[in-house]
Amino acid sequence: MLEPRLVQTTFFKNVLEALSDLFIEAHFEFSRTGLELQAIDTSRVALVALVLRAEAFNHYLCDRGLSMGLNLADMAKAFRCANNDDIITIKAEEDWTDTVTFTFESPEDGEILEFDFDFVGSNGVPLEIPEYQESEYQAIVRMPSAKFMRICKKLSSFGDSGDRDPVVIISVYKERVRSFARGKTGTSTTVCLQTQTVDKPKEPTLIEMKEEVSLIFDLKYMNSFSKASTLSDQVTINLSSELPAVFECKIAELGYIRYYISPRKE
Amino acid sequence: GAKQGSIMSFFKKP
Repeated sequence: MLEPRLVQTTFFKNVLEALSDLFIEAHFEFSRTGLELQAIDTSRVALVALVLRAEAFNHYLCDRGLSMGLNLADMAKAFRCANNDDIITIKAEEDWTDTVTFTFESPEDGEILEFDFDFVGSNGVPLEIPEYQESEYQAIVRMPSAKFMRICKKLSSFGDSGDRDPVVIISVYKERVRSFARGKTGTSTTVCLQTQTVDKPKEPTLIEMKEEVSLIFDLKYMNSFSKASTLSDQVTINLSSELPAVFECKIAELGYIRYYISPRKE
Repeated sequence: GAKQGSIMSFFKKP
């Protein structure tokens, strides 16, 4: 029997809430070194990769590898029933049946909650993702995640363009990043300049530009990532017209969540 | 605009 135990219920609640809008199924892999999750959206434009090393958990035990495809919406629903301080135990039988059991144990209430999830397909993941070098990107933008969330919210104001999915154009030029969305009844633009002020030294917006770049993204991907970005203080956006764009938030040196989005030039 | 390709074309199956 394989039996990882962990206590990051709140963290997983937030991850599942952020991902389950866009990604239906995910591939989970628990190993001695930690958890790796990958999911791809149904239009196969975006891939999310979550890596969380074992040290990121208060308590993590996993003697042997355990990997499976699971439905994210079902998991989000199950996690909504759990308390934030529950201990989670994940069990799968050695003879490899096609279900996994998540047990939520509340030490305070003396309550145990058990969910069995059937394995599902995982839509083509996991994939081998190369580590791209920063120098391969035309521009890299770093900003506080709160600022990124504000921008996404503003872009959504005119985001509903009717029959087509609303899109956002992100352009980097002259040390500034411009985000533009066109809706049915108007447009919304935000321009961010590089900032590194003395009063907020920990919250700079940094723009590294090798050359100008302009890319189009469906607003839904930006909105989903902005939800996931609550897990970190800062976001990094790597832009290239030849490589997948990467929206990344690091989780306190113990892992990361990355959205890879297929490039679409303006 | 240019057609958006599948994200899978950038990554290999392990």
